[in-house]
Amino acid sequence: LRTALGQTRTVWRPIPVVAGIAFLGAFQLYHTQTRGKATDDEWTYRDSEDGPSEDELGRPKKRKRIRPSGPWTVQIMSTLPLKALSRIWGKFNSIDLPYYMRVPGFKLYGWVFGVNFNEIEEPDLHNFRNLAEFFYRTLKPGVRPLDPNPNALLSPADGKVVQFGVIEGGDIEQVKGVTYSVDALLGEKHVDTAAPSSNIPSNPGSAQISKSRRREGDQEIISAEEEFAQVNGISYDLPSLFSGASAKKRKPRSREGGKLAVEDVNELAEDQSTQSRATSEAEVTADLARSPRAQKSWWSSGNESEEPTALYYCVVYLAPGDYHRFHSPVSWVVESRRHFAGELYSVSPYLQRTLPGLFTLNERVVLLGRWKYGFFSYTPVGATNVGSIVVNFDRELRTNSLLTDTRADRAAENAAESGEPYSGYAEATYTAASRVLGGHPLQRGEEMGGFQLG
Amino acid sequence: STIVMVFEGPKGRRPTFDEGFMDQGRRGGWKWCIEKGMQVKVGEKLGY
Repeated sequence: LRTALGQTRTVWRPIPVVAGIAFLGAFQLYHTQTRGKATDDEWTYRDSEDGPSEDELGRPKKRKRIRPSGPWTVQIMSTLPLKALSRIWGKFNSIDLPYYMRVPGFKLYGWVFGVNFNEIEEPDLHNFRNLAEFFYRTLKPGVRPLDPNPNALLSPADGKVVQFGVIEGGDIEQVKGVTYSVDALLGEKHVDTAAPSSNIPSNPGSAQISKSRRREGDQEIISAEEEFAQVNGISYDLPSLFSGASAKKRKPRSREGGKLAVEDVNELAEDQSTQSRATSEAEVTADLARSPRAQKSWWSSGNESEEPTALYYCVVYLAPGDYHRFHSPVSWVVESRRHFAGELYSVSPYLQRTLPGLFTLNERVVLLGRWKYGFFSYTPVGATNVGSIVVNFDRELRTNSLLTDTRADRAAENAAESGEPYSGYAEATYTAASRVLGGHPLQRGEEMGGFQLG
Repeated sequence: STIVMVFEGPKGRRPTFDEGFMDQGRRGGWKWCIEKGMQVKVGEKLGY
């Protein structure tokens, strides 16, 4: 090889060189022409800017996904079936390794990505059957002590701080000054998740019932199973919200602007350990009770309290070798979650610099709630290698699922046919998880879920 | 994978005449304990 490299004469043929330049020129021309069509909502579907939304026979046109703008690496990446690749990657890593390959395989992975084997709870690496299990490992108790300051925001995961600061004008600054709006990241304000009143109701169930019935009066109600099944494939039983613990009623789902609102994932309440939930509830209640501000549930919901507040943000990036479970950074109450079934671009620091609005393109689970200073949101964003986001207290959630994607596409088409805007997410509320707090309580440092391979 | 947190926090109040404009410690408000690119572990303080 050394001889060949040194002695081979390089002859530049004009035709391939010219052809290559022409290709790059055409590619750049195409890129500059299509770049102007992208909007802030790049993960959604292209709207009527391409002309009439119906074809000559009156059928709705099939909408195209918008490709993000960016350098050629982003353009190439946008042509790849990233979600399919992510699922294949996950299935591949779920294949059990031969017993004697496990330790050297995991050691090699740990050496490449910097895994600290001394912190792993499972001392024998043979017990991890495959890389997916090793990736979702747990740590020894006590190796991650919590900061003693009760007013501190704790790190939710092992990783690197990519960005943090204060939000001004509703925009979050990404790396290198690229901004995206809070609404694009979290979804727009939803009337149903707003704070029910200025006080935490003693019986949140009754407040929810009245709101639900009011919605029935002035909204289009789609009765029962098949419509929400289009989003998650699962129908939810209304908890004991209506009249008692034994009541099992199907709740009619309301459809507002093409958005499918799922009320009350209460099966999660049955899955939770009653005692641990009671402990969390007591601690979070005590914490929230110190501040009436905690009763607000949306960042734009007025600011009538005596102490001014601002909106802050922090982005933590988890590298492949890091511990991939995430924890609650404060004591707070999760009121709802929104699942955005977007793409699965890599979230490496390079792509964060080069792809504007990356976090608003990718699949993500937005957990919305409140803490003692008011609004709090927590958004795990998936990536190509870790597309599956697990939330421990929401077993109905399915991310990086072909079924979910198909149903989200169908919901978008249905919304387009009926002339309604499609918000792009499926929502569930946790109001039935805690009757006292009107949501699912989480203690600071409590494990919330994690990222799994594929 | 990435985690994005967006939250409401105390902004701090305007200083009184007696406190002076430079005395931020008595005004309250949110304070960060991190830098960009810093490695953090679960449970470490990001701000308070």
